[in-house]
Amino acid sequence: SLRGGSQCPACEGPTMDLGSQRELLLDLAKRNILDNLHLTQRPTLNRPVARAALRTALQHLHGPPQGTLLEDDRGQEYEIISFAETGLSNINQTRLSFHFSDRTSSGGMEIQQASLMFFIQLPPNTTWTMNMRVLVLNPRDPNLTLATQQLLEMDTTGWHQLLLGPEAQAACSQGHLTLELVPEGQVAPNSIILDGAAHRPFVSARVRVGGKHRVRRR
Amino acid sequence: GIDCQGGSRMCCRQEFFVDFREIGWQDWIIQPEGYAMNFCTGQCPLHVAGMPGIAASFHTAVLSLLKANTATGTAGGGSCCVPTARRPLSLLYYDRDSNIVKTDIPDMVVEACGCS
Repeated sequence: SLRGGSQCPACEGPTMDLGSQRELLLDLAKRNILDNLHLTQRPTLNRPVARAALRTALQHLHGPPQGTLLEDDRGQEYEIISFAETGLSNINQTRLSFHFSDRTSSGGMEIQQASLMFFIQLPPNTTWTMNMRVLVLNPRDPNLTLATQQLLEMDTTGWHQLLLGPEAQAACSQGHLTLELVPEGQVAPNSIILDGAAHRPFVSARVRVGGKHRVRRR
Repeated sequence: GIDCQGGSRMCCRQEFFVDFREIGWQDWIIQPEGYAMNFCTGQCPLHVAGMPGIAASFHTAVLSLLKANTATGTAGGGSCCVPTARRPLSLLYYDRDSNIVKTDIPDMVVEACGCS
């Protein structure tokens, strides 16, 4: 920007020594990145992720859709991978929790798509049915309430992907998603791999910040 | 746009790379290893104002001369060495919940500079 409409700061030339200039530029670069990520400070990592889990999860990240351009009036897009925390699991059910930070103080977070990835270990020639319930936290109720449920049929060992519906997307937007997996019929315990370094379940979500409530000025 | 070299004082792009290891950010930013921020610096004489870069053809040279002539006598000028092309920075990082986030931050890397 111009100072007082006359002097351009970029045209002044270096007015400080190289060391100070470098420090200033590094500070600018840091602030630029943090501001654009809607962070006030760099995150502190409390729960490190195993490299194998990271590698597996990254294979499921996608780039922006082909042929689309970043537009100034479009909210910034993110893809988020959230690894599950397990709780209240027993042979009859497995509960998975996911936490999503709100990425902005205004405008909200719009989940455009979310899917659960989980690894199933099945004996050969076996078909397994599983009921998946999506539970959400209700602000007025300390207990989780059932939002939706789906019946899944699986016949192979490996990663399975499940697209999550609007109820689960809304729960992600509010910062906390809980899923309950309930196996049905004869099935070996520990068929759902929960804690292996490379097989930790995760939710992959495509998020847009500030896009939902944007008003375009014409 | 022109990249800054030697003692050039005209508007140019100065390369500036921030190594995330150097600032201790390599633990939460997975990729890339650094940020090629770059910035614009240098003078913008009146005859190159409005030129994205320096006059490089017959037509732009004529236009520059016209500008210089018509601008004679106007004080201040107000032309500034600014980014004329920028591109996004793709980041893959851990957020405070240890989730992995991938995003493209628009307009982060200065690719070319010119006089406004």
